[in-house]
Amino acid sequence: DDLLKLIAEVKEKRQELTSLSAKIQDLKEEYAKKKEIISTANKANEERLKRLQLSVDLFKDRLGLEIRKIYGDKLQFIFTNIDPKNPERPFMFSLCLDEEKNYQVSDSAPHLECLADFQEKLRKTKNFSAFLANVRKAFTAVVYN
Amino acid sequence: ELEHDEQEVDRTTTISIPAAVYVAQLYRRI
Amino acid sequence: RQSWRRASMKDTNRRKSLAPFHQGITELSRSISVDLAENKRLGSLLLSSFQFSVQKLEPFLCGTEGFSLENFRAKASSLSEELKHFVDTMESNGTLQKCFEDSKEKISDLSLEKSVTEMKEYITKFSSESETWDQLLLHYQKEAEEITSRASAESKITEVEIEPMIYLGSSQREVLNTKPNYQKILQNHNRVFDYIELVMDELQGSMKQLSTFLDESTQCFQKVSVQLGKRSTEQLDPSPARKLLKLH
Repeated sequence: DDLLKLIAEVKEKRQELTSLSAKIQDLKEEYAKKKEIISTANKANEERLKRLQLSVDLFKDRLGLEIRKIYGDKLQFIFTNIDPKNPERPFMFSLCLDEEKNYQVSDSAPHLECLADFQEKLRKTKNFSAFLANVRKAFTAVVYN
Repeated sequence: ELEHDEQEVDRTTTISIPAAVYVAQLYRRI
Repeated sequence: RQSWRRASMKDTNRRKSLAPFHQGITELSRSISVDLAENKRLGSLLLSSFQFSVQKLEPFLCGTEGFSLENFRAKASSLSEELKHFVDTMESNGTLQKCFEDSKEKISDLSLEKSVTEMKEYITKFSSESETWDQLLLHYQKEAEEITSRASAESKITEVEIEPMIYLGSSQREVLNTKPNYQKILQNHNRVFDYIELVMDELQGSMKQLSTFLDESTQCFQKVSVQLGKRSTEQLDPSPARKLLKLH
């Protein structure tokens, strides 16, 4: 009886082994496929990011303006080419959304008195380019004064 | 490792690329 | 001398002389009008000589056997026509004219001699004029020297109106004589200026072409830029700043 039992157990184990091997094989194939998909997706993403970065660099260079997302869900705008004696000198301010989801400007360096007015105009008109143009003009006036 | 890679791709697809797109669009608007 | 007389010479030594002209022949020349040009007169002489020959021959041949007067006259007439045509041809191609060309060359030589004589006269005239001017100049120089020596002797300051020429001391005269011929220099430069003008015209043309190309390229780029801009604007989000701020 014991022998028969052992033989039955062994047979069972063998079957288990076969099915496990099959499963492992399936998993390996699945893994390979997923890896392939991920790799393709990664490449596509990299390509897209590269192209996006090119256009961002072009704008940054041409506008003399860098836009960064910073800690605290804020956008930081950094202007250059304002001071003719030191074109690399940065002039910046931050923008975020308040509790009512309105634009809020803060942390300007150097400090701008008129920034609050510009903020109000931006909230009314939603005209981002005019807003930024005015900020640049204000920074320029600070340099020349 | 596969899960990590998948998450990485997800992050890029749902965060990095949209962020770059919004930045580019914001620049375009400016 | 007797030895010179033709009658005293023997046959072989007899001096040949020209036979006298027949009166009829001289009449031929006289009958041609002197108002005509020389080559035409020669042509007329040739024709009238032939006709005269025919006239003289006719009575002699009338007595011979087998002679037909009608045939003879017909042949003479056709030959006369041919000769006339031949003479006209010689007249038109200048063959008859060449008979008189010797005298014409002599005429052009004459006119050349006349010009040379005239030139010699002019040269003599200008040389004598130049001598007169030189003498005048010497005379004025002497006067100037006299005046300056007189002025220093008198020791009086008087204003004397002196012609500018008298200011010229001998050293200044030399300087003036060696003055370059500015007119000639300018004329020589004219060629250079002409070339420069050509080059400048070419340059101007090239610049105009470049300018046109620049305008066309700019317009083309503007067009493409507007098209691309429209395409990209269509895909823009209405508020990318907000979306960016909301993105964690």
